[in-house]
Amino acid sequence: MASQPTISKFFAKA
Amino acid sequence: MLEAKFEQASLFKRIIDGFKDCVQLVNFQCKEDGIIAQAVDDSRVLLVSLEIGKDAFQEFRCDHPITLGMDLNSLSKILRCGNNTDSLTLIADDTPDSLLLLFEDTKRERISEYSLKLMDIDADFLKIEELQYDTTIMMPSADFSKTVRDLSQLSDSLNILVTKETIKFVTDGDIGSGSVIMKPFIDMENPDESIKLEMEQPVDLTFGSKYLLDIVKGSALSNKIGIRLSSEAPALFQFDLTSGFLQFFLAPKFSD
Repeated sequence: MASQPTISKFFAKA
Repeated sequence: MLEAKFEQASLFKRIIDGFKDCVQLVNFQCKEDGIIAQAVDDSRVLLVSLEIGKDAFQEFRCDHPITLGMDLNSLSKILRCGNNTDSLTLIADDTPDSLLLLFEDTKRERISEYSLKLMDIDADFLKIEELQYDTTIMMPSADFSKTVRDLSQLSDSLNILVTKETIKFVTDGDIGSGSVIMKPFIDMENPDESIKLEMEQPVDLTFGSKYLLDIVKGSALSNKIGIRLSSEAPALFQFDLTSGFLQFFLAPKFSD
């Protein structure tokens, strides 16, 4: 099975 | 005061149609050089980033930065009321409660006016930095769209594998499997039909079909799609406007 990471892991709040 | 006039309402319709099915509540930030927007889908997996540069408008004026919080379902209802060839002007004051949408059919001297109530939307604005990518593909958006739609029928995941000379889309599901292989080529007569590939390193990535199906809805905006892939960062799928772009960032699935 593969897991789907959320996008907030990669982008910090501006 | 914001006054932003699209020569044809169809452009704004296509922009909104390109991402309204994956995000609903969106803050549009209007500044003197254009309009930007950013939103993340409910599952927090897909990030949409929109930039409409002032040159994409027939006329553009924004004296003070303002944020227009809109429900895209409601906006779409109003956008459907105008004809594609009408001009569309978005008008808002400096502290707006509503956005005025003015459709004008100059040939028939017909003007339609709608007001959309704005919302206070509490959403984070993420900082999107230029990322390092292993591979960049430029290809016809219609080809990418068909490939995604075809292969997504078989599985909820789709693999994109890129080697020096080949772009391979692969799916493997309960009912069977499928693959589409493309090679870069230059079409001199129709440059938009070309497939360009710049590869620093081969990639083998798995994406959720559901999200790719959302992304290909942006295809109405541009004949071409730019795809930038990395094993370390979210993939970037980009449709260019005459001035600006619609970008989708999607992280690959990771094997457990």
